Amino acid sequence: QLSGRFAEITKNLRGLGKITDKNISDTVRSVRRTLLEADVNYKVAKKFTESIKSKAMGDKVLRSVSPGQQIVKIIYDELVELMGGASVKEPELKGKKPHIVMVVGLQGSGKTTFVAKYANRLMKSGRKPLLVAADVYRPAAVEQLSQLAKQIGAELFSNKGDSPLKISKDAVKQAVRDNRDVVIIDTAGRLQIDSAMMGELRQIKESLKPELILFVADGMSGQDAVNAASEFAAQIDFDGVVLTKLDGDARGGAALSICAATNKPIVYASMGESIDTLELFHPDRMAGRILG
Amino acid sequence: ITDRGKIGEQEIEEIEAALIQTDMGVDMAAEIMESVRERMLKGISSDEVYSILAKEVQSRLKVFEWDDEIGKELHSKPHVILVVGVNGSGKTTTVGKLAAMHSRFGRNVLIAAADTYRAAAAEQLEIWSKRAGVDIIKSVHGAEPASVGHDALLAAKARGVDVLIVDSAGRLHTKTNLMEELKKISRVMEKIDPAAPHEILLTLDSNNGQNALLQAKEFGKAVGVTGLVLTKLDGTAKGGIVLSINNELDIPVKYIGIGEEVEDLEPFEVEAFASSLFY
Ligand SMILES: Nc1nc2c(ncn2[C@@H]2O[C@H](COP(=O)(O)OP(=O)(O)OP(=O)(O)O)[C@@H](O)[C@H]2O)c(=O)[nH]1
Ligand SMILES: Nc1nc2c(ncn2[C@@H]2O[C@H](COP(=O)(O)OP(=O)(O)OP(=O)(O)O)[C@@H](O)[C@H]2O)c(=O)[nH]1
Ligand SMILES: [Mg+2]
Ligand SMILES: [Mg+2]
Repeated sequence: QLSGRFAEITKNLRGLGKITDKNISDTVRSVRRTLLEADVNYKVAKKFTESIKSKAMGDKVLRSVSPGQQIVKIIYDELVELMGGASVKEPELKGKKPHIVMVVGLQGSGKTTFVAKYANRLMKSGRKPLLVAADVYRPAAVEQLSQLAKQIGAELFSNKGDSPLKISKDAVKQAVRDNRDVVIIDTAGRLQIDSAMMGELRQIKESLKPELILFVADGMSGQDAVNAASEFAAQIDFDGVVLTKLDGDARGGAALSICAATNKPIVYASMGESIDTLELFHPDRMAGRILG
Repeated sequence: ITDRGKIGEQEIEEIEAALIQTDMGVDMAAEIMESVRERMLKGISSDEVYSILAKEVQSRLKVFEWDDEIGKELHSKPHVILVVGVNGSGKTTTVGKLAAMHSRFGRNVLIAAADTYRAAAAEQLEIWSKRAGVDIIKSVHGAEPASVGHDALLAAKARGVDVLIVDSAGRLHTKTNLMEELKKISRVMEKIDPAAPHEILLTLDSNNGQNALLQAKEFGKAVGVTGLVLTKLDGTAKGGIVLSINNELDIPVKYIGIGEEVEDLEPFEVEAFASSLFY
């Protein structure tokens, strides 16, 4: 029974004098198990461990003074690299004003809450955002964003009875009139297999050409995370990902799955329900969490 | 796999991969493969692969006799259902759907908005009460959730209501203070009726991975969960984690959420679920 605990894997590896085919494949199997238990998608975990295996067989490791240590470093570094690398970058809004930001994702992932947190963050750096309640489907969605907007002292644009497309267009016109420099559009949660709803998002995108589209994903997501992320990427081509509910004990393997499947960066990590719990995403912290 | 004819080690690995991708967990997938590999390697047809796996899955799921449960005479008046779960898992929507379901059985239903924390939680549930055609008890934003549960149970008794369904705020099981708050909601109702809440349903988002097992364990430890509602099964996530949950805990899946409309709640059926894992 190979251990899925990275601490145990690294303990065994660090003690290694010589690297053999057997201990590399044992290590690789342990790492794959660790990743799967952490909710990394099967195909992503398989590809990752195959790449680790070939690197572990490489020259650098075989000639290293402590090959076990070298393999541990390869595993950790590879994870960090796949999730965006060591340097953390916040997406800059530098296009033509008003900057249009669109927030999308599956039902219940945390979009509406994120919109308020993001707006609050922008306001702290002097921006004047206009929040747009473009979810006309969920009961009291507009009311929810309205209450959050009041909480942070931000302006809200909504219009009962209009389509999400019209609401978004009218909101941008109002932002221009009122000198709001950022427009943040909260959209309804939707399934990536719902062609009508995905079409609605494409329409808004084509009409308004948002500067930034963020895909909000639940940090507790399992094997299926790659499916929604890939489909949203293919149809909407978002710019970055927000991973939410990371204040719990989910290992967060979805982070690796989504990055590997879409090649998009995770830009923010939501660490709680309150407004002040939005952070920049740190690949190195996530790597440690996934490895357990 | 099924149209390759013969099952070899390669196919065994692919089948195990498919099982893992349902979120049932590495150990559960290995356990199932262990009990089927000999039969498979001996040479079986493609239909047999499917039926062997389906049977393995079915044998690991607890059956929920919906007709007995929903159709039976309710022992207490009111029969109290408390709905709990992590943030965004579908509690409020499920409360609305359950209210409509019980109403269709001719029962008099009351729902309670005990989520006094999240923005517009009560407003959201109020719209569901209209859709389901039932009354709602709510309080002010920031009120003590246990007091809403308390007042709702007293109101339900006074009005001779058959079923009281209590919605609670989303909470991560790792937050001790929030789990204490949940225990209090249950305790306070227990003081009025020692058998209440008669049902404690935990909503699990099918998109969640292994964390759903931890959720079931922790909510189970805190307030005792009598049934699971696997929500958002209309998406592409499979919800296979319920095999691990049934394996380790004695909590049956009672309902599945298959959409955002009031009628999108169905009783859990083991055979249908098992076959859905492989499509
Ligand atoms: N613990 C925790 N809860 C969160 C976080 N982000 C959002 N939530 C909660 O998750 C639940 C769902 O959040 P919403 O913002 O309504 O999600 P949504 O994506 O807008 O949902 P839909 O519009 O229905 O698709 C709420 O209870 C939020 O308070 C987070 O980072 N941590
Ligand atoms: N597709 C689909 N969406 C669902 C289902 N159940 C709930 N939802 C959606 O998921 C989102 C969250 O549902 P809620 O009922 O607000 O979830 P909740 O657990 O009450 O959320 P909090 O109270 O914020 O913790 C909403 O957009 C719902 O419409 C389901 O079975 N299928
Ligand atoms: Mg929302
Ligand atoms: Mg709710």
